[in-house]
Amino acid sequence: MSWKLVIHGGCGAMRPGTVSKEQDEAARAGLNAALDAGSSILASGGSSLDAVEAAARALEEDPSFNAGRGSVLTADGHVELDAAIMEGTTRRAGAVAGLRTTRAPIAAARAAMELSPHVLLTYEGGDRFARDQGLEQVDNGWFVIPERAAQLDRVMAAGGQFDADIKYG
Amino acid sequence: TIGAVAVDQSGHVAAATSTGGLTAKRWGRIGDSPLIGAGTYADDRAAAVSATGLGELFIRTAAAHELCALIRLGGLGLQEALDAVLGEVGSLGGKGGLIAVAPSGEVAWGFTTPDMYRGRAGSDIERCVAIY
Repeated sequence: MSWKLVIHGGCGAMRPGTVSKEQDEAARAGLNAALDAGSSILASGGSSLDAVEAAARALEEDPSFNAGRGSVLTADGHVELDAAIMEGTTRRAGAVAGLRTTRAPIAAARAAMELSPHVLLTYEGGDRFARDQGLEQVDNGWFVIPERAAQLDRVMAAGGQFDADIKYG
Repeated sequence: TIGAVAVDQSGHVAAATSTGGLTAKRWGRIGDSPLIGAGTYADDRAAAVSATGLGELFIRTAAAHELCALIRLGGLGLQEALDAVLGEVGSLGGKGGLIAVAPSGEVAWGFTTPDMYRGRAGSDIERCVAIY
């Protein structure tokens, strides 16, 4: 049986001409690294669940993308992280929302699926659960990169409207 | 927002989505990514799906589950179902993108924005990374 992996790194924020050559190259390198991470698992007979977690982890760590490190900022300047994971055989699912200190949100979502009786865990309780499962905790500032802080400044200077046009991912 | 969908050598599918949400969000706003059935869904009877875009519209259309239902109950093909859901999101004024994979090994993606960071790989397909 063959295997397949498809990934995305978000949409709407990369209009031609708004992304520098360096950003374009960095993003493509990040996408390739995520494909490598997931493909190596699938090619060696591993599960699709392990593969999507590994690919997502690679993208969460890459500041090119709006997830994990490199996430956009809330109106009051901190990062809030959401993630979900689901496997198709038994339709087990896990999700987290509003996390602030768990470095690997997708790993927290998987822990919610496999180590709790729930599907969705949120905010401080979600971070506390992740910490109790041994998942690395970091300062919220670890997720913040200068480009995202500058984007927030631009949005707030323009009145802080809801980014319905998903100009910033 | 980032996402991954996969089908393994046993024909089982899985989906993952992770996001920092929208810039300048307030009031504890949560989008579609962590909502099972909206931004993330996986069902061996249909497909694995991950979404990106204006979360409010992917929630209201239950986009990821809708795509699977169109396959499972409506008999649509993978790309056909994906395009139909993006059309529904668009008809409500939203935009964004979807990636999907079926237990058969069929893959699909689509987006109604000028761009979507995306990539795919497989045992019998050419690797591809693209933005626009």
